[in-house]
Amino acid sequence: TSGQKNIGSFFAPK
Amino acid sequence: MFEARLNNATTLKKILDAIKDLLNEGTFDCSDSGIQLQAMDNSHVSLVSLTLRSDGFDKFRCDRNLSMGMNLGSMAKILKCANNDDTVTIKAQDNADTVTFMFESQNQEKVSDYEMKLMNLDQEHLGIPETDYSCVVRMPAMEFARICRDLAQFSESVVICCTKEGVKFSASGDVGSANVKLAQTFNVDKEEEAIVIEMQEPVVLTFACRYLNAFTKATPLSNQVQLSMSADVPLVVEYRIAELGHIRYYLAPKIED
Repeated sequence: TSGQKNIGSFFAPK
Repeated sequence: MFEARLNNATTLKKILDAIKDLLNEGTFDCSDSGIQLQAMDNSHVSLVSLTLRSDGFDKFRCDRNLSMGMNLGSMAKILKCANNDDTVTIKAQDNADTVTFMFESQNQEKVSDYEMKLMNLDQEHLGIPETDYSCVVRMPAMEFARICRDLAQFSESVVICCTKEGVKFSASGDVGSANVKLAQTFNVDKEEEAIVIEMQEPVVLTFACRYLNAFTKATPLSNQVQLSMSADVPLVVEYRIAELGHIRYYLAPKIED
């Protein structure tokens, strides 16, 4: 989807 | 030994319906506090986080922490074999490579068990911090589902604008434009019909309808849905599962061109 960031980029890996 | 029992298969069926369109598979992390599942959808745009507390089960035993990777399509096939009022028991041995679902009819005359192979899923877990959001909206889950369904006809995206007066959902496309405004309710008879807005700062955010509509598959789990929003961070769509836990979906806002 254009203009849609990967959700993983908002949270740090545990 | 892991064993978790629910006196009614309906809840588990509804939980699976709420996640299986977004996820092909998922790891159920079991501990003495309950069952958790966290997974990104196949395109890594949204995140599903499911928490089921051990005290919400009719029986719960987990001697050792256990991670069970399951194909959700296979799990759905198995749960189809349960009647809604069957008791369902999920069982696994420590270090097992299979899980067993046992269904018992109310009169105990029919007992079925289905064994499913577990999968080794290499899923990374993300740390989700507790955050204060600029706007938190609680509204009837059916109403939210209806708005998402209606507005998806007009555009791929919906704009959510939240102020202390109310929340507005907008979509515009080739056909034209659509706006749905909901005012905060006061003195409603039934709590489940209330629209409550807690606002620190107004927000205007754009989200993909496709994902919002996928999240509304959780509607049968809860009368109310909670939307938590702040600028430039993922929206949280939360459905509480009565006496058992919650399911939360996270979706990043779309960036304006």
